[in-house]
Amino acid sequence: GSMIPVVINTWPFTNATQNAWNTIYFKKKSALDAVEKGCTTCEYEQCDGTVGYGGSPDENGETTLDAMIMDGMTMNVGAVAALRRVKSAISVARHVLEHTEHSMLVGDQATAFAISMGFKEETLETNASQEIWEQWKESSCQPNFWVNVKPDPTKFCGPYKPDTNIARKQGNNPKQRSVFSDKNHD
Amino acid sequence: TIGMVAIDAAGRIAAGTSTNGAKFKIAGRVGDSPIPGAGAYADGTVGAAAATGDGDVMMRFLPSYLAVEEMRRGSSPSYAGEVAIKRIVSYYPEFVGAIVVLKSDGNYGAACHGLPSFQFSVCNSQLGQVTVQTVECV
Repeated sequence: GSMIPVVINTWPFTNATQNAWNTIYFKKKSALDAVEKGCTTCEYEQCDGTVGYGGSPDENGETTLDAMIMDGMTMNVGAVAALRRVKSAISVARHVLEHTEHSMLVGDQATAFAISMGFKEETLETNASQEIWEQWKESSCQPNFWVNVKPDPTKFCGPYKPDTNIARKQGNNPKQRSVFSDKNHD
Repeated sequence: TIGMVAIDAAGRIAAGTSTNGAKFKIAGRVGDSPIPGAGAYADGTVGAAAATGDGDVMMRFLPSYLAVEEMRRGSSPSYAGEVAIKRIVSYYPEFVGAIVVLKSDGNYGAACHGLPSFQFSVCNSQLGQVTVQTVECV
């Protein structure tokens, strides 16, 4: 009935939903096409700085991308992780799905695959992402994801070495706090 | 991150994610988004789900897979999402994240934790236009 077709996405990224809806309803294309189009929209628009190039720099200031697409009819999957220097992560994932028997490619090898499939290699850093990274360094690299290392990662930047005394004392406890929010998420 | 689920006019179901991950992650870190069952999952006989939040935690619980399996047991999409979120919270009370869940008949729901509320975006013929909906977190 009128409940189908349908597209839903996390967060109020309405342009992504609209483009996915246009793909599935007006252009009569597949659910896979709609998901690819919707995610591509967010990659292009850099939704909330959490999708696509120019966001979420790592400790070295580099932006890398993760994406996955799954066909629920065949259970086929294509994914890329820590994809470097290629903007169209979900489309590269679609190529993994359609042109390989694998499920996931990672890092520089995923980049090489993307280039071989015709995708452009270019930087994912922007002035904005570099500014975010510089401010983080000026804030003594806070917050970060290190535990049981020295120097104290809650106060200082790395490089870090294992602090075996702390590890023995505290063990491997679950997280007590989260840096994740509506503007910093996977 | 964007996580998306869809059913087309032929009833085919798909799911996907795209993200640049966590700010200031250790180089090489990958979150849940590219992992089937964690960031998203789809089973044409049941439905699909897509999760968002703390990927280091979510990838340990496969919330999207769990939500789809909960629907396979007969649960509604909203309840299936709550089950998946509560499973994580039982181990990580400070967990921040959310999930959207879609059943093969077009019914859908969402659940979240650690946020004031969670907004997601949806469109079907009944709504007639893209609509942002909000759920209160568990």
